[in-house]
Amino acid sequence: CTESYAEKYYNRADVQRAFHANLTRIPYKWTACSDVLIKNWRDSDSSVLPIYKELITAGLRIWVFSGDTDSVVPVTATRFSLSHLNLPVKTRWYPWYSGKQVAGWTEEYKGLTFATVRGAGHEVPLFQPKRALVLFRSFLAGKKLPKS
Amino acid sequence: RPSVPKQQELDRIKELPGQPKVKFSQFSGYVTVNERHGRALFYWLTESSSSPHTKPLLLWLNGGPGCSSIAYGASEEIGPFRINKTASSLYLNTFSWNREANLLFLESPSGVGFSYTNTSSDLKDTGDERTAQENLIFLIKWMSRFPQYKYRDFYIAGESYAGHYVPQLAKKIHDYNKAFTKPIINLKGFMVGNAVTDNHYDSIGTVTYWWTHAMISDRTYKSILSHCNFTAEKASDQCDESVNYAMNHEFGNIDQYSIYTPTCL
Repeated sequence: CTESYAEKYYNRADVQRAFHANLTRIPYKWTACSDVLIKNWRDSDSSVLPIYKELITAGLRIWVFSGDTDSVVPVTATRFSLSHLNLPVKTRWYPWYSGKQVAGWTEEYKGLTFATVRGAGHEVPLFQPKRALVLFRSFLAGKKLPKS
Repeated sequence: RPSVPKQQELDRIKELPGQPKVKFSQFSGYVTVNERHGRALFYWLTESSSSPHTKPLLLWLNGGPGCSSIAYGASEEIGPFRINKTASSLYLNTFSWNREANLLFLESPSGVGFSYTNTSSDLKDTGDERTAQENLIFLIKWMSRFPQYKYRDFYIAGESYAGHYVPQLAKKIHDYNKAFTKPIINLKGFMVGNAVTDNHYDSIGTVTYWWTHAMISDRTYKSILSHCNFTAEKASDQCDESVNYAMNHEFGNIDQYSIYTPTCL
């Protein structure tokens, strides 16, 4: 329901003033998502896997995570897609921990780290904020997710 | 204190209505990404709560396409503030990612949230390519306004359809940087969650999830797999029928974005 709170807050005139936003008086209300854009989206790559291949070769740090209770872009979708990169496994599948509980599972490939987040839906940091922060810390540090 | 560009100071947020006292700085404003059409992107920077000068910069994008980074990324997910039920005040998020990094939320493309265009037809022909290109233009111009972030370790993150935006922008930056020995956008990596990656494989994996999580029957599972060609531009009528049956008769009244969470009434 938090989306509806945002719809109210960001349409307040005093909030927009504080943000220096909407100075040109946009002729429609602020919305969390634009129906017009989604209906008229012009070009969309059918796959971004070729970009992954190029950027892995370039040596960028790439992490992919998946909240395991999302059914819109679910964990099996991501795993199935990533499997077609055919990356060699660097660190084999293991459960990672946060607060003495299994926070998900992870596998490190050569050039890409994949991690699931247990109990999280589509918006992982909303549903599992502590686990998401642990994930982010590990990503920034370039370190493995905690094994205990 | 080092001198900062004037525009940066004009963008400083003194305080948001209903905001608790905080020790970090915030800035927000517009960056024009296309003069001719009058397209401008809105950003909100929430600096790190401790030693922002030493922390990396993270750009967060939401998906949709057409969804707001400040609605989802900032206010629901990784940002320092949450909005209360009556939208009268804000409260702090204990697990905000600005403990670890300076967070840059970007409303992208124009037409999302506070970002706008002066050419209304732009709203009907936006797509991946323009989004990536204008996000790159935004970054280059934004760094002129915030030079303290030039050469700083830089990461991009996002979720859902940002599974397109994030790697596409990373590639644009990577290509742009090839012309410089020491590029100002010091891209180190990216991270995406529940991200749209490949139409064909994502679709098969999604139907498999529905079946393995007992959201659909064996019969519907088999029907979808036999009638849907996920590489086709347009789904067949039989495919649509099978998927619609699953959604209308088998899923139940659930939140598809979090299947064990009560739906919002």
